[in-house]
Amino acid sequence: PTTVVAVANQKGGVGKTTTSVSLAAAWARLGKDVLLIDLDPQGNTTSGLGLERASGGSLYGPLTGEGDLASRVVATGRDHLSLVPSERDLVAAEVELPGDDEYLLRLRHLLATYRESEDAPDAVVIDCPPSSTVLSLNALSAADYLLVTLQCEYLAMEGLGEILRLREDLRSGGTHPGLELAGIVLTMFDSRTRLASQVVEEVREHLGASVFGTLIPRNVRLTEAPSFGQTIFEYDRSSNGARAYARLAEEVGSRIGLR
Amino acid sequence: PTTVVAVANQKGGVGKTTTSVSLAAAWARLGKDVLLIDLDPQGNTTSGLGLERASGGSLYGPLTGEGDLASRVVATGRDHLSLVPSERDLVAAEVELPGDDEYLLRLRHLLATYRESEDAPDAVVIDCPPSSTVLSLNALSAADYLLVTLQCEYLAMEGLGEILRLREDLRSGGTHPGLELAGIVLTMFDSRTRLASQVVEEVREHLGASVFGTLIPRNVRLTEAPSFGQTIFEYDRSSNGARAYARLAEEVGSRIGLR
Ligand SMILES: Nc1ncnc2c1ncn2[C@@H]1O[C@H](COP(=O)(O)OP(=O)(O)OP(=O)(O)O)[C@@H](O)[C@H]1O
Ligand SMILES: Nc1ncnc2c1ncn2[C@@H]1O[C@H](COP(=O)(O)OP(=O)(O)OP(=O)(O)O)[C@@H](O)[C@H]1O
Ligand SMILES: [Mg+2]
Ligand SMILES: [Mg+2]
Repeated sequence: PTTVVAVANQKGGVGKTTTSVSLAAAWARLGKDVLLIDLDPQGNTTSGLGLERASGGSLYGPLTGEGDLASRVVATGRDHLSLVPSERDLVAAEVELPGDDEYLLRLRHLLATYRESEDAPDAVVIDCPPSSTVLSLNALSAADYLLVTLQCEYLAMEGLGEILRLREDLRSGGTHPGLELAGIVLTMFDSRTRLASQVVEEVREHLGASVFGTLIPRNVRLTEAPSFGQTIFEYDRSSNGARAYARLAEEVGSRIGLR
Repeated sequence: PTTVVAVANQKGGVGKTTTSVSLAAAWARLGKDVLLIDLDPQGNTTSGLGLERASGGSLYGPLTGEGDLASRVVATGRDHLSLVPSERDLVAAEVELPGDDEYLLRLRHLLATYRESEDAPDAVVIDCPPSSTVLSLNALSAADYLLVTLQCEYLAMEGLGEILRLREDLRSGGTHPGLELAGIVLTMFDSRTRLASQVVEEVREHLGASVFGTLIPRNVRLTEAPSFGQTIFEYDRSSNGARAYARLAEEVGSRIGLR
């Protein structure tokens, strides 16, 4: 069976891409077959792996009725890790998709077919853009699990209620009653600032077990790795960032049954 | 006359809100009348000033044909600084506006009326969401100047070409031939990391005079201020963040003729 995880949060710059790439790479290193989907027109997941955004290469076509998901899957040069890249045109889906009454389910239908095929992976990780519009809603409607990344800063806390309410709306509104919350990943934790510790304390107090135990520290190696088109494990396997994401991959993996 | 500045970048978490609020507050402290428009459904500008997102209080109504801009302007409790707050429904404009052929010009028309009125301010600052869809395009189509904030990190560099190309498309495509680039603000500069200095060097090399001389340092006081609903000048006037933004306000003010 294939488990689909959407990494989402409408707040910008909170580690969605870094977490999507690092989790997918960690699971691939453990021998799981993983497909990464770059659903953000910015294409940071695509470039972070050292690959190009290519016109016609993204899910833009399949989402608007041309072609299927399998035809967009490309190799990344890493064992067990494949990618559906982004492209600039993807942003057009935001205005072109609304219209028929199933426009939020396009990605779910594309994935349903793909999951049946022989090449279906163990996990699909979807990197979402910083918004709660058509592309992100498609990802949430297609996912088995929502993973929220939360920067340990005040402004990021504000947005947390938003993404959790969005999940609730999709569930109670009937679009996707089965959307589970995998959990909340606290990232860019800077132990030198008082505010970061306060955010961690407050989020753990309010959300308890939904918050993963693994804290991702602020670690400059994580910002450097994508400039070389490398994952954190390729760039600096002994860094604090790599160790934390390796631990997180174990924790998330067991919570979503990927063991 | 009123000068309208849109603070935009589809890359998330790069200091758009922090810069919008800090610039507007700095100009208000210099005695300029400034209107801040929170065009991001997240509402971080609104909450960063200690105000509430209120249903019916945002530009959602005026953008979809109900009411005018002036009716949405509220006081912030600071001299010379007023606000059009955000609300959650604002996100609906992303799917509801497309349709007629002038949907990108809705905000420009609303501002055209407001600029003629007696209460027209010296400057309008628009905080944009992290996307290049309908709301941000409306802001760019309405602005005299685009101000791009750029985080001194690799992934942020990737997106810089995107927002500059978007401006070019609006100009050459005829939607807004008069959209000037005020410049690029380099923010969250951390002098301890090699990458940050490389980013600054590379951006200055490629874009020369479009890059403001003032660098905004990474400064934890800037992340703390919004948690108290205060501007950086209210929270800690002597901080590195406040000093840098005061300098930036002078620099941007003279470039856009706000002196
Ligand atoms: N733990 C970390 N320590 C230090 N820097 C980090 C960490 N995680 C991410 N970053 C950096 O912070 C910036 C934002 O991270 P990232 O791009 O992954 O966030 P995002 O949520 O995907 O952003 P967007 O909303 O634009 O899609 C990037 O420059 C990234 O390299
Ligand atoms: N110079 C700075 N030093 C340290 N932290 C900063 C600085 N500027 C902004 N921040 C913090 O970084 C985070 C992102 O900044 P901000 O929210 O202003 O970015 P944004 O581009 O408006 O994000 P979004 O794309 O979600 O709208 C916030 O938590 C903010 O407090
Ligand atoms: Mg991202
Ligand atoms: Mg913002």
